[in-house]
Amino acid sequence: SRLEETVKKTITENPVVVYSKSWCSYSSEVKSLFKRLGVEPFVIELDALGAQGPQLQKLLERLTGQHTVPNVFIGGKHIGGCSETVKLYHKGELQPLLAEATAK
Amino acid sequence: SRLEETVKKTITENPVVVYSKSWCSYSSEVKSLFKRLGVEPFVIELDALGAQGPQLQKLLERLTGQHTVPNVFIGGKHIGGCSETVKLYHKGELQPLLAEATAK
Ligand SMILES: N[C@@H](CCC(=O)N[C@@H](CS)C(=O)NCC(=O)O)C(=O)O
Ligand SMILES: N[C@@H](CCC(=O)N[C@@H](CS)C(=O)NCC(=O)O)C(=O)O
Ligand code: FES
Repeated sequence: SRLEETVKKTITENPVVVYSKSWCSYSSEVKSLFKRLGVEPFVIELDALGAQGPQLQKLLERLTGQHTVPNVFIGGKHIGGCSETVKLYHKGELQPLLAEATAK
Repeated sequence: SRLEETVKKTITENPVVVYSKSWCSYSSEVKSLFKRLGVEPFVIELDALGAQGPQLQKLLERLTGQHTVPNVFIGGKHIGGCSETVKLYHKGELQPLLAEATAK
């Protein structure tokens, strides 16, 4: 579908992508973590897309198995939500992923 | 107003009250913290109230200055959101508040 093509293009062209909701503190946390690590995430606020927001959220569920926000991709790869991202950070595995994704 | 009377009754009659949204992870965190501490919070899910939800959220903002969820009351006193509650917990100040509120 057209929306699916848009998602694939987005996660391929941007090293870090966060599907987010603007009012959501978990989404804020993951966005500010990336910024603290010196990486500007490409952010899509699902609540700013009108009717397309829920559509996109359903599509992401189909593509990733995850129906929640934030939904994080690094280097085109699905990472998970806020907890998964923070877990990788604490294990020291996030920065290598970011370095690799931003190097390309 | 009638809604205001309902809020005042709720926070007076229940030792721990959380105005919450069912899909919100910060709301889940604070609810489960109370349960881990052995206290069952009285929970109002604002998203389950139809049109009254936003009304209630505005009223709470007027009463507490806080427009976000979760909105936490202990012993009838406004505590704050998730961060404030967790901060009190880490300072060792939450349990004394809970003990006092549940003793009445
Ligand atoms: N453990 C997940 C929790 C994700 C989650 O529950 N997200 C909530 C918002 S905080 C959600 O998407 N709720 C459903 C919705 O907003 O559509 C994470 O760390 O990202
Ligand atoms: N620091 C606050 C953050 C509260 C916050 O930003 N809450 C969000 C949801 S996570 C909110 O209420 N957004 C507006 C809304 O949902 O109406 C806390 O710890 O509770
Ligand atoms: S909506 Fe509250 S943490 Fe996501």
